[in-house]
Amino acid sequence: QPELNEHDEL
Amino acid sequence: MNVFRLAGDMTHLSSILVLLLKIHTIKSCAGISLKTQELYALVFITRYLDIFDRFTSIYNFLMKLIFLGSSLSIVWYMRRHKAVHRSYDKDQDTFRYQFIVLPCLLLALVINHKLTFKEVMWTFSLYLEAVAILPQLVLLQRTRNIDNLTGQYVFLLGAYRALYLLNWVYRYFTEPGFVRWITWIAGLVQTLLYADFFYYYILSWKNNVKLELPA
Repeated sequence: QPELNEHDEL
Repeated sequence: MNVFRLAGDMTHLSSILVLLLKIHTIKSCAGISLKTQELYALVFITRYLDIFDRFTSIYNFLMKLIFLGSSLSIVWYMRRHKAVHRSYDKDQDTFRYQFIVLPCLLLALVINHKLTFKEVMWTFSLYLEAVAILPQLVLLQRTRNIDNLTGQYVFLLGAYRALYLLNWVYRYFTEPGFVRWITWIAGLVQTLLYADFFYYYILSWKNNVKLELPA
């Protein structure tokens, strides 16, 4: 599964 | 959250505050590239499209508002404020940034995590941020006497992403499965672009001489 990108950084 | 990322965010915030301080107090933006400031405003707009529909923490939310607000007000000051605009050296700030915006957009369309509008915009903002400093670095080479605040601004801006690299190393070793190739490579390119500036900045600081970049 492609790396999940939860945008938790600014 | 880890100490590297917090230090990175605080360094990023202080770079923006140094710039706002310079523009607001001495009403001058001499040596500052409006092109880079406009690119940063675009970076924050395209990166924080999800500010209202993806809530991570109060900290994230507030910092996003601060970054958006400060970058837009800096562009406003440099464009609209009479005294500040007069100190802007548009004949020197000639970097044609469509040469960086378009390739970043195309690259974001090709290499991204998911082909959705928001994800492509977010990826675009990463690629754009990596090269957004170029107009400013070109302007610094043309500016003879770089004033301290401008030098500090660029130094802090480069240092923030270097701290983020440490943050990614830390997260890689502490969070199993934490892999962000797109972010890591963009962040590395961004930091490497500051390499020669860092060299001359630290040299000028050590020898206590005026910062000057060779043309």
